[in-house]
Amino acid sequence: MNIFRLAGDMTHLASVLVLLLKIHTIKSCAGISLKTQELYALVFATRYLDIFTNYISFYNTIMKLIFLGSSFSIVWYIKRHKIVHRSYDKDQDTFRHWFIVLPCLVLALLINERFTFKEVMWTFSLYLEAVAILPQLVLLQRTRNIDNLTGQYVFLLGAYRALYILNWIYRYFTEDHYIHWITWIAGLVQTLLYADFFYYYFQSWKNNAKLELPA
Amino acid sequence: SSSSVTKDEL
Repeated sequence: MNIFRLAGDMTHLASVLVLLLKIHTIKSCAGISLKTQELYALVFATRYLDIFTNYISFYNTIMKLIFLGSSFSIVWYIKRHKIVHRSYDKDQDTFRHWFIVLPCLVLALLINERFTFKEVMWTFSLYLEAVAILPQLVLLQRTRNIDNLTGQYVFLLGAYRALYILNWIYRYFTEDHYIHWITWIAGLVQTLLYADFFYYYFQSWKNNAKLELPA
Repeated sequence: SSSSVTKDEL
């Protein structure tokens, strides 16, 4: 494991912790898209189908369990926790799941490395992860007051993707394995979706101003 | 498996 991969995983973990902090401690999910959180739960459920059959390392198993457990508990909190649920911006969070899930499923059935159930599900999870942030970005654009934790959460998620790209570049030059088009293109698309957000995030940081995305 | 390399990632 190289430093970019570890840093990527740690920023991913930090993003989840920031979100859990907001939800669990402040008891608020204002500005957080339930749609995106549900899509992430689906991403991890379909990607880690082999969690108990394909052992890679203690680290991998623990991290998979953390991402699975946290994503489903975040969804539960927003939907079922009395106080947290009250802060959910339901009327603003209007993105339709199916517009995202169906194209990803069709694409995974058409473009995959092997046509088996597990492989298609794994590929589907890659495509889905690439676009799962869209409802969250739409909600951010509609939110007038983006609080610090929400901004940091999205920033950390974007940073995790950018670091994974550096990890692939590093691995490409240091390990002799072939090219992983599906993983790379999906990952690149995912990272590009954050470009606009990054721009305004750094602007607000530089000017010491509140983060606001233009509509 | 053809894609085992990327499957060691999260």
